[in-house]
Amino acid sequence: HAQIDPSFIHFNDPKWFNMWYIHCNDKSSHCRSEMNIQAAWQRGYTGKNVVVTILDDGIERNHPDLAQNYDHLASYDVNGNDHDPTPRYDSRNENIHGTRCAGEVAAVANNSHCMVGIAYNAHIGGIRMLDGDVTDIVEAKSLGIRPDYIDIYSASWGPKDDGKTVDGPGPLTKQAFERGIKKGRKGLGSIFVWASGNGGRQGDHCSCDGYTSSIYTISISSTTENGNRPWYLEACSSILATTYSSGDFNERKIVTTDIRQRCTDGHTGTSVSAPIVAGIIALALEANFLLTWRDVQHLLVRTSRPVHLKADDWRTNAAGHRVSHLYGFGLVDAEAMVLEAEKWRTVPSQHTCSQMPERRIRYIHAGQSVNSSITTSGCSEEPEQHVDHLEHVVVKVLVVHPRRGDLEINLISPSGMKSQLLAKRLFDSSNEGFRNWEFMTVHFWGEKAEGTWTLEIIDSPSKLRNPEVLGNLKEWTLILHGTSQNPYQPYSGQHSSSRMLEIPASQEFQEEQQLEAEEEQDEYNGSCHSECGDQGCDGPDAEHCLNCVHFSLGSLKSDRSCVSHCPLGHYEDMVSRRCRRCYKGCERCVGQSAGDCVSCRRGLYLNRLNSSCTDTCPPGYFADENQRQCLKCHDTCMRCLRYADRCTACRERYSLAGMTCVPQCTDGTFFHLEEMTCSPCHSSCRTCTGPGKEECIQCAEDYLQQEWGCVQTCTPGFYSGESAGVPHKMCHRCEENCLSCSGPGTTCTKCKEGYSLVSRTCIVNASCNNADEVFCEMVKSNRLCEKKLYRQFCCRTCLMNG
Amino acid sequence: SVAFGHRDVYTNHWAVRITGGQEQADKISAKYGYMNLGQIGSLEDHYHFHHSRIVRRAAYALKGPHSFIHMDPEVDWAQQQVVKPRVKR
Repeated sequence: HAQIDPSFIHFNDPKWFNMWYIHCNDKSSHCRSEMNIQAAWQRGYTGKNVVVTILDDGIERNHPDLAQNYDHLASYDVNGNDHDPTPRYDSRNENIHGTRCAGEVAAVANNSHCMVGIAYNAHIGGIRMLDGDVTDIVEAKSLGIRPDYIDIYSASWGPKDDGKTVDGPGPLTKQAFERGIKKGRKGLGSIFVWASGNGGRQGDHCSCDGYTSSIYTISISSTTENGNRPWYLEACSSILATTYSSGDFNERKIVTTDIRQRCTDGHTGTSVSAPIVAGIIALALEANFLLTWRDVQHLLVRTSRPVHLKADDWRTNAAGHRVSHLYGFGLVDAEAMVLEAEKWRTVPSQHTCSQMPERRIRYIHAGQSVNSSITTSGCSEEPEQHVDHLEHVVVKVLVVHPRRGDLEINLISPSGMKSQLLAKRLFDSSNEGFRNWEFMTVHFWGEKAEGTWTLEIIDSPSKLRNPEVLGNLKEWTLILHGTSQNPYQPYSGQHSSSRMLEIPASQEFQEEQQLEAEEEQDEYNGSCHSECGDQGCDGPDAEHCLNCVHFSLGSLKSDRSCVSHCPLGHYEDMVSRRCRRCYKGCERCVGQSAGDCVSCRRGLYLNRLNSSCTDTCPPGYFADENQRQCLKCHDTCMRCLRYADRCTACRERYSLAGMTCVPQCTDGTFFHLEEMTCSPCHSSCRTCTGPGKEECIQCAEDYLQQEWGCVQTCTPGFYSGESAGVPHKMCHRCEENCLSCSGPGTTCTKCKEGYSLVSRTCIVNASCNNADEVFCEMVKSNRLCEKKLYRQFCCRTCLMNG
Repeated sequence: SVAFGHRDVYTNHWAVRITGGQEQADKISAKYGYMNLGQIGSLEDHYHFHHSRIVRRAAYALKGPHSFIHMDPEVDWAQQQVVKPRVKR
């Protein structure tokens, strides 16, 4: 429970005080707001230069609380096949969803409008793709829009949550996901955030949603203000983390932008949570642009925690992570995310190890369970497949069963941790079974892969069934994803509170110098150690010397010893012939002071400007792991990360292109990466990304944009017109089969070969055999020819016949 | 909204995989009466074809001359698109 927050930020957005999930400053009541978003802002992270897009039913780009952050390059209208994702307005306000999601991510701060987005300085776009027939093509196109420009795709939709559907991405969308994580963000991987299912009331289970159970998407759940389970929440093993959302009537709600330039607290469900996480990930990307898609998932696992989220099934897995089927690893922590992100080391490459038990018939009897086990080495014999430290675990099953909803499926790891892959679904009476359906769990994250895994299928009939019709586990495959090495380096922050690297000196030197010899009381007459000087010794070891040939190490309190060379962390004082300690953090030095360091201990870097060891290099320098020094960034970089030419901020007159600072080329030119100069665009482009005519960003004066190029006049089949959201004229496609038209709709003036112009539309030249007078009268009286669907039939024949 | 309950609703859009670039895809689309609407997002060699003579929505995958595209040796893969019922959460 929060006290009054002395560092409270004040914004003038009218609903700022209602945003309980970002700050707590209500003096009259208890308040828990533990996503720590404000704390992340106070560390300087607001989503600057990060691009997020909302895949939904559109975005009101001219909403006063979105316009400033709206990015047309992060937007597209897949339903309408144009560049304007403005939602379709109607009396039922069907298309409010995308605008509501967008506001949560990036509503502008302190502009006297509505509220404040989580990443209020991020770029926000929208891909209108739900307002029409959604097909595999539509989804794949949407997920593949500008993957090198858009960082985060947020989706708050999915298959029906009716408790009986099993559906997921089609082959194209699966490829789009794989391509996105491999090639998006110039190889770092696109980030896909997904809202988990909302079918709690229908007893749905989100493992039957192939989008949220994909390893490429970050599946997000919701909790209410008081940590209660919302009525709409589904449980499943693929949920990674949770945010606050609207809940019961007596709990506070989330506020966001609404269409028609309004503000609303009516946004609810897991649709609230996915955009919040998209915003938080934007803050993390601002802290570290080099995070890969897997780094982001690791960050969420490491920083999310249960806090006050209520669930009966919180368990601690063998890696020490607490996890629940309702909330994943728990409530997101924005501050912890950015702090971990700052110092994050990219995790090792992903390995995948698959194993299948030997095929045999395993009947599932009603009221009983079936167990099948596999013992795996984690593919240790194949270096490229070896998995030791787990990330996602996928089980692909082929199960035949008369009533699918009666099944419960569990997976037990070698450590004994059990994850429920599927719960019973009361409304699912399908007899289709699971045909190579992939169930995914994150519950074993960090555990060891090696050992015996057990799949358990329990059949609990909910209605009378024919007992002779048995279910059958035909085959199953265990797919382990993870790494062969520990993904976390020793100095990575284990928790947000341990973000500063401190090396307690006493502890450090105790580990290095364990000199616990007992003082010899008795006189010794044997031979001395070779390091002993001319005064002899009291015993045979170097600790027994009365003086030293070379150097003395230690003191009376820590047991002195004679050494030929001083160990790391010490320097050789030639005057007193003693090993003296370097300054804290130094590995090698020439003196005791902070400026006498020559090299630093692991985890620190030598700043040559003042010869001191530091964990943070000064501006213009980066921490080089190999040399353990602060090295200068490339001249054009103001800041860089890990390499001199991996820029994260540029000097004046340069701009960031990916990770390179390139000169800001004037209009009409683009920066040629190979020649490292500004080269001219094609004459048809005003601005461009390359020399070709298909590489225009904006068209030159007197040119029109057609498809992906610029033309002086529109080619046959296109007409010239304005387009909302685009600063220049565009060529729009005429109606189909039309070669020349004057505008949208039926304005054709010339048709393709094989078509005739009738009433300014193109109709195929075929004739209808049965177009008699009665038929044509029916066509005419019902004005069927005005309907596009019927034009291709008999309109030409009827019209030609008068 | 989908008018046919749980049954698939077939559209007049196809996804095809054709190597040989845009020209080859245009040639094949014209051969069977389709219009090539271009590459599908970032998926190389995958194209979006539309057939205006096929009814926009149908409860069955209607057969006709257009169906021969599936057998064309230049076409690696083709799939008629079905409407996927999707809900906003």
